[in-house]
This record gives sequence, C-alpha cells and structure tokens, in this order.
Amino acid sequence: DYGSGMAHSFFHGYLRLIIPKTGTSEKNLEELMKDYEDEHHVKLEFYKLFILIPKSLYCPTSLKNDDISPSIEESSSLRPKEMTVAGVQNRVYKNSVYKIRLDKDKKVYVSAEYATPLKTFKDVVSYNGEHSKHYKKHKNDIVLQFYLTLQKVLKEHENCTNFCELIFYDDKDENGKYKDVGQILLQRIKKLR
Amino acid sequence: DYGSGMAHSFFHGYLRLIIPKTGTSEKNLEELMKDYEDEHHVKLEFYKLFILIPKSLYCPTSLKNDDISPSIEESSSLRPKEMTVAGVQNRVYKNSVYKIRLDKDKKVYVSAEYATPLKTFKDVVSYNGEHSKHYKKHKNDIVLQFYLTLQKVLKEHENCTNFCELIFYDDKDENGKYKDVGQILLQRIKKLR
Ligand SMILES: Nc1nc(=O)c2ncn([C@@H]3O[C@@H]4COP(=O)(O)O[C@H]5[C@@H](O)[C@H](n6cnc7c(N)ncnc76)O[C@@H]5COP(=O)(O)O[C@@H]3[C@@H]4O)c2[nH]1
Repeated sequence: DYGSGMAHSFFHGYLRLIIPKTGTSEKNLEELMKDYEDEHHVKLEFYKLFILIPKSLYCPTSLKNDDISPSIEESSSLRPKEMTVAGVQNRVYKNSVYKIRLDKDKKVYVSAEYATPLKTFKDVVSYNGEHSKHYKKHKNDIVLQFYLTLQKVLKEHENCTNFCELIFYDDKDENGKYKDVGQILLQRIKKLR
Repeated sequence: DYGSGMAHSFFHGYLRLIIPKTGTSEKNLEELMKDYEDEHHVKLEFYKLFILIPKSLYCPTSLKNDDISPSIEESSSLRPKEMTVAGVQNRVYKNSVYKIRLDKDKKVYVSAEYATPLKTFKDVVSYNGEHSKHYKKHKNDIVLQFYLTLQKVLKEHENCTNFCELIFYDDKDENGKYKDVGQILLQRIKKLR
C-alpha cells in the first residue's frame, strides 16, 4: 500500500537519520536545537520537529504565506548536518525554524515542515494522467495510511517518538479556503503544554 | 506497484529538481558540472549523473571501497544547490564526483551515486519483520520495475534524459562476491563514447 510505503521511507530515509544520536560526530536534532537557542538567544517551544500532514496533500513551498497564515514568519534554520549516504558524499540535512506571532509582543519559535513525500506524491499524481482517476479516488486513504503508519513506526522507536510531532489536519475550511497554519501549530502547542 | 512508485517519486522529488533549468537563479546540473571543471581544472567524462541500480539493492555508504573497487577515489562534490521545498527553507541538493583510475597516469572523473530510494527500501525491508517474506520474494521485480519505470519517465522528459545515465547491473559475481563498481562505470563510459 502506497501510503504506508511512503511513511516507511520517510522514517528510514530521513527521520531516523536526523533525530537520534547516530554514533558519528554529527549532532542529533535535540542538540542542534539547543545550539540554536544559544546562538540566536531565543527559546524553541519544544525540542520537537513538527511534521504537517494536510489532508488535501497541498504542501506549499514555505509555511510563510501572508494570505493564508499571516502570523508566520521564516526564521533562520538549524545548523545543517552532513552524512555520506548511498554514494552522495556529505549529503546535507537542514531543518527550518518558523516564528509564530501570538500578539504584537510575543512570538513562538518552532521547527516545522510539511511531510515532503506528500508534496512529491501530489506532483506524481498531477503528472501521471493514467493513474490520477485511481489516485483521486484513493487520495484520502493514502494520506490517512501515511499518517497512521508513520505514527505506528515512530511509537516503535523510543529514541525518535518524543522528538517528532505529527499534525494530521483538514487544511480547508467549509468554504474550501485554506486554514491558517499558524493557528494549527498553536492549537497543538497549547495541547502539548 | 512499489517499484514504479519509487521511480516516480525519485524523478519528481529529486531528478526533476536538479537536472533541468528551474527558472530560479539556481544553476542546473550541466552548469554546475561546467563550473566544477573550471574550478578544479579537470574534465568530467560526460555532463551526466550516473545512477547505479544494483540488483541486490546493496548501496554502500560511498562508491569508494578499497576491497571492492580499488580504482575509485572520492573527489570534491559539485557546488550545492538550494531550494525551498515543502516548508524546508533552502533545502540543499549536492552531487558527488568520483575519480576512477584507468592506469597509473590517467584518471576519469564522473558524477555518480546509488539510487537512494533503493537504499532506503532495503533499510525498510530489513526492519519490517512481517513484510520481509513478501518483499524477499518480490525484491527482484521491485528493482526491475524501478529501473524500467525510471527509464520510461526519463525518456518522456527531453530536458532530463540526456543528463542522466541509469546503470542497472548484477552487482554480485557467480561466487557471490561484489563486483568492482569502477569497472561497471568504465564499461558504460566506453559504450557512451
Ligand atoms: N541522492 C539524493 N539526494 C537528495 O538530496 C535527495 N532528495 C530526495 N531524494 C530522493 O528522491 C525521492 C523523493 O524525495 P522526497 O523529498 O519526496 O522524500 C524524501 C523526503 O521526504 C525525506 N528527506 C530526505 N532527505 C531530506 C532532506 N534533506 N530534507 C527534508 N526531507 C528529506 O525522506 C524521503 C526519502 O528520501 P531518500 O530515500 O533520500 O530518497 C529520495 C526519494 O527517493 C534524494 N536523493
């Protein structure tokens, strides 16, 4: 099943490489987050990577979008991590940080990104004429399977599950307008506190 | 089918982003290769990315391995390319160059890597107990489907097909020993000349 295949490859090809200690001299995600706080004199809300899983599969280029999510600003990224993988020397893994404005004085800093396999999947579907009737019908199952499998796999890895927060959400409101991602993140942050 | 799904996502999520001109200020693969030649005063054998697709799915960390492929040395990489994708600000894509020693004086420079999805797929299979019997049986079909689909998709994209060279090969000899990847690459280079 395609959704669970994407979840396994996202975990084994990415999350498992960046979150836990890997035994190399490279720092893990939590260490890079603590370094970020020291260097930029800010406090990250949690030592977690927030992964956005929008039901519509629409993953824009950035979380920053003045029309949809006016409270979100791009911040500088965590320091990149380099690892040689499958013949790619010093492949670079870099995670982004965003600022979410609560009111005119208070800001919340979080490390967040969309689940990239969903963006790629949507690109594949829109290119492949002959599959798309099949995919359009099963799109909702595929995203749901992606989310459930990733949740299950993360739970099986104690060294990862506490550092990754999956947000599976309906990204369109009843009028078909995209919801504010800043609010989606803030709702989850309130729950985690 | 899993093999063709991996091929589509490898093309739409990676090859299509790095090979053709993207309309941003970022250089495409051919331009980065020409810059590399100027900066390092060497000549790349072809303006192509060689993608290794080993039948056994075994994709070691680097092509360099003194026991298996004594003729291969790591060279410096092409200049990295940055693109903001699905919320990851300035995600980095970097391609590697290897030196293959022909005889004591002559060297051949090529940009090459293993097909990353196969490495990830092998990691998924070795982790997932309950699937492995199924995958072990179908492993050969999956790699073959990956290769055939990627070949087909590349042919459909004129702006990519001339800059990417797929090498699908049996990586073990009749005694089960891994073959020299330097020889595999040189055989293909001789054919392309
Ligand atoms: N050689 C190579 N260099 C790259 O920079 C690269 N980027 C992607 N790919 C391969 O293309 C395909 C599509 O990528 P996608 O981004 O949708 O999924 C990726 C993505 O969701 C996540 N991931 C991997 N590297 C990163 C990264 N640096 N930043 C964010 N996400 C990443 O984990 C998935 C699996 O990655 P790989 O298993 O390494 O192979 C991928 C995949 O087969 C690459 N292959």
